[in-house]
Amino acid sequence: IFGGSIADIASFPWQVFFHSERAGGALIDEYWVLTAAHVVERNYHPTMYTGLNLTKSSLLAKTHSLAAESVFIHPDWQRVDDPSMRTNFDNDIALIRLKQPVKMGPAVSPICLPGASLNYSLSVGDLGMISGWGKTEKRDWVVQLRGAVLPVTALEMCQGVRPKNPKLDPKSYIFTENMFCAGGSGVDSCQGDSGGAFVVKRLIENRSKFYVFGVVSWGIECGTYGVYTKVQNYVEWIRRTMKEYSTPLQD
Amino acid sequence: EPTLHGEILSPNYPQAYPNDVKQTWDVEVPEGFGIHLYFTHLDIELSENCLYDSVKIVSGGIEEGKLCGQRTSKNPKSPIIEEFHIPYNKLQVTFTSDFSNEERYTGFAAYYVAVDVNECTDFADVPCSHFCNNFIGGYFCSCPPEYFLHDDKRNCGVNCSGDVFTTLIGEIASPNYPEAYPENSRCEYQIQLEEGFQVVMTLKREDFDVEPADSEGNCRDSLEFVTRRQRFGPYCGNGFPGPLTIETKSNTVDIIFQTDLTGQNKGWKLRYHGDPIPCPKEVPANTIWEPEKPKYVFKDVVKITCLEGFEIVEGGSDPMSLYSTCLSNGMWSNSKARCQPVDCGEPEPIRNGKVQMPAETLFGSVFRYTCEEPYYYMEHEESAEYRCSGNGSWVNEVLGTELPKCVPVCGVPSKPFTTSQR
Repeated sequence: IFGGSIADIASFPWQVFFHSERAGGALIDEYWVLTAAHVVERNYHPTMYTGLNLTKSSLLAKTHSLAAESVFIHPDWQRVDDPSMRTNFDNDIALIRLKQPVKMGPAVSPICLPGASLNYSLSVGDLGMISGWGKTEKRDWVVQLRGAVLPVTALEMCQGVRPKNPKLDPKSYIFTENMFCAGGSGVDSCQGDSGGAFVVKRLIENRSKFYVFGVVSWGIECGTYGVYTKVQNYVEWIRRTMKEYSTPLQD
Repeated sequence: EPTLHGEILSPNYPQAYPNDVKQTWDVEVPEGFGIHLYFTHLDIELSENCLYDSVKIVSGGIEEGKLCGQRTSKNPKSPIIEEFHIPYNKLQVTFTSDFSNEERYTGFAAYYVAVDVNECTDFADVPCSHFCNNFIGGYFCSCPPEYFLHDDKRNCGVNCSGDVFTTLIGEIASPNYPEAYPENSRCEYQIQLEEGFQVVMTLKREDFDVEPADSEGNCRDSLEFVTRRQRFGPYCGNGFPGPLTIETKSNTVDIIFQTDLTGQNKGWKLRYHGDPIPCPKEVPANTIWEPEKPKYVFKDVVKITCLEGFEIVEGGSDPMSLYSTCLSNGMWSNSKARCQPVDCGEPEPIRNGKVQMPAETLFGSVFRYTCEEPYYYMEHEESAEYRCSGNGSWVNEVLGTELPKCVPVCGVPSKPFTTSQR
């Protein structure tokens, strides 16, 4: 997280830590974790943890991990031979069904999925929150969870980012309606935060809750603007998949 | 040895008999014969009532005759001057003379012969109840057709016993009814119905005519009904003296009709039918009986159904209903079955929630599930309350028997994220 600060997991109880191939995810149900497709496309058996503030190896060894029963990558996600050369992150979203349900508590609870009504529309300027153990201005990754608040911006802001690496051609990256852009003022997500949730607080039916509007997907340069998968476009797929695989799969 | 005939002569006959003589002859002929005693000569001093000299004939202690004087035959063709017919086989002849004879009397000459007695007519008592047949030396009795001679060889009776009536309805009458019933008989009938029926007999007063009781109130002829537990009668008289309808409370009844030697009455006639034994109508609590009847009797079958919320204990496969049959002993089958409140048992636990345990778990009891707040909430708000239903399940108005779900509360961190970022 660029431009963020140390956070308590109780402030982001949906945050899931992916140990191998350090990344993030969001708990959306007792059995389900939402993440980015590029996080799991090469790892169908990720080891995950919830309720953690610190990701020290000594702590992880004592903590009960979450085991994935199955991984559902969005069917429209384009697979590539060399992920490091990927420029198309369209449909960067995936679901993981856990073998065992997660017990909820002050440090572990799911994030809400947005609905289809106008109440859930996302506009430029809306403030969201991100969290993760990914790269910061000073470190490639951090032990203590960090969080940040950042606004939704126009997609052009992400398109206009110029990479420091001259070999990167920003025009080669694909932007679609399944993405939105957020960030600015040095607040951004970065490597290691992928799959984490971009959440927005909404007052709906007199109840103020956080909803997952985005999944940390990609960006041209950390600390500028980041691209997030627009979860609203996938809510139907998410709910259908969760319903279809609501009972444990047979071996 | 008894002889068939003999001669009796006064002392010194045909000479004058001596004074002061008393001589006795015991005459005996074979049994079954009477004695014909006749005198062919009689010359004995005459006195008033033969007080001085006489010849006396006694049979069975009874003086049959006492003779004196001179007699001659009045029938020129017969020498007999006096004769006696004694219907018994023994007699005693006694000749007596006193001291005062001055004249010469020659005494008597008498003869006796055994003669057949007609036992059928010669005695005052009737020896046979029906037909009497005399023969030399005895008699025998005989009976009309369909009668038999009793062991006493004198009385006739009829074979009227042994009939067993098994049909549910019937009529029974005395022999020959309405003609006179046979005397000296004992008729035993039996009504034997299937268990579960009681014999009910009806008699009309006019259908009953049995020789009335004697002065002491004892029936000479009698009709009697006997069951294992009770005795009805004996009845006699003209017109039935008992109740016109007799409920015997038994499926078997012995009918005994006894007659003596006398009487010429027409007898009796009765009707009977089998009345199914009733079973008590005791509808246990919380049950419905089908069909509903004011009275239930043997072989009736009822379907006993428990009211909603109750189930049968000690019943068959169906916990809600069973069939009960009115038995022959007046009891119901499955009589121990009772409808008791359904017990739903302890509620099942749910994940991430708790059961507020009910005080009891019987039909109609209510309890609530709660979720572990604030991290879980009930998926359906109205699904917390469950009621014990009639089929033994805990039922919620919305979910039915399905258990409620406690689902995680989403999007509510327990701690707000604060940042110094501007």
